[in-house]
Amino acid sequence: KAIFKDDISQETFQKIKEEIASYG
Amino acid sequence: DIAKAIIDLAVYGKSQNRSYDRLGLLVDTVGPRLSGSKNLENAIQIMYQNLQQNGLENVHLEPVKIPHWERGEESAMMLVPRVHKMAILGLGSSIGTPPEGIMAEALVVTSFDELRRKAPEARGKIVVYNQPYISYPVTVQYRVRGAVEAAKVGAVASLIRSVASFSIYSPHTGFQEYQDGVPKIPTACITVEDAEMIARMASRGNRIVIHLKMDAKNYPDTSSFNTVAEITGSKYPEQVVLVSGHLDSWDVGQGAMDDGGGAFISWEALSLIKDLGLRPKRTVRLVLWTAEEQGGIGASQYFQLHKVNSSNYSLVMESDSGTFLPTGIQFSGSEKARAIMKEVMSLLKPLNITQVFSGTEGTDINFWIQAGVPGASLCDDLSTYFAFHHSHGDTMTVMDPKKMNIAAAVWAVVSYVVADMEEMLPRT
Repeated sequence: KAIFKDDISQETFQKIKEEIASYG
Repeated sequence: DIAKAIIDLAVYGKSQNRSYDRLGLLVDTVGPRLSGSKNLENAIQIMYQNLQQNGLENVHLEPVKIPHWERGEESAMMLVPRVHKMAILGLGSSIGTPPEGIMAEALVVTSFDELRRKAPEARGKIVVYNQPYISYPVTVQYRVRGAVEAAKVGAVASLIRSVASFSIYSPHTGFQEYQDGVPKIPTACITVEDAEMIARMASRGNRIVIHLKMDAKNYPDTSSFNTVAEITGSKYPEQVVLVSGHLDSWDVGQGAMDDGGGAFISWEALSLIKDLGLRPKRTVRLVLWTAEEQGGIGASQYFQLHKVNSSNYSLVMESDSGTFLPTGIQFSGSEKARAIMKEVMSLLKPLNITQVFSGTEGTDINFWIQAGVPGASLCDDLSTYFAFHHSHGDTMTVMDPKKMNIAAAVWAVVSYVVADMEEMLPRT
């Protein structure tokens, strides 16, 4: 597993947004 | 509802005021915590026990060599044009005067440029800097370099207007640096009031004579520790979100604001996560730095020891600019990481603290940021911070438990969520 990504796609960013929103 | 649960516990629940109460107990018991002092080592030992009793994991001390400077007795007396006892605070690492002190005429300047223009008049004099307060990063240059620049033109000592945004006759100390090849001269801060008065006297053509005595001494480096505790990650335990503040302070006041508050909201972040029974995917590591005030000494040695693992650090966080009412965080990192941090901060809408500013502040985490690790610092209301900074006024009286509750909530939500997200923050 890559421990950090140098870049993220728009699609991935949307998933991250949803992931973060789940903590709210 | 994890963010809401953290906020509720920190601000409204049974944990409210805990970081303030814990801080009060430590600083009332130990007092100020100067690098190299017994007080600092007592504080580190107490914190080691506190963190263990709190049930945090991997509590340990990491050895560090730190500077040992003591101010001793010090005084400054204006003798001409009238007798006036001046409040002073010697600057960290300053040498002392001879036992009989230094008696010399004062040369007043408002800038380094003016000092260079008046260089022919400076030999054998005490240079008094009356630089205006522009901002801390700009004006602090006079405290840090004032002695060196004065010595270059032949002065025998320097007295520097305190780097303070507001004064009620309070001298403010801090670190200063000598330069190889430039004679070391004693250096201290005076009050804004005295600097302005001496400048007015000089502008009227008065001759000003000052008698300065300082017993300050530099000793060999001594042993100290960075204090570490963790909540170990459940899925990627080798990956880290580092949360920090510094445990040392200057030897005046109580070091409650700088940086007791930052250290204790960082501890509180881990306590809140633990109280809620949360365990993020990666490790949340608390580091309480030693000897920050001498130039990030503990943090520098920590970085040297751990930089081989820098690719495992998702975010480094430091609170060292007060724990007054937060407005958001300052963030350093890639634009993609910033976009993610904005989403994280949106979880703090219930507190109306959602802003992500640029330009992370933090001597101790700068090493990591320079190495490409994303960094965050707490951004709060600084309107009174530099009135108390490095002065006898830095006590529990300036702290506010409710504001600390809110700062701790911000710190806990950010550290937990970044530690628990599936991916680390992107770097480029």
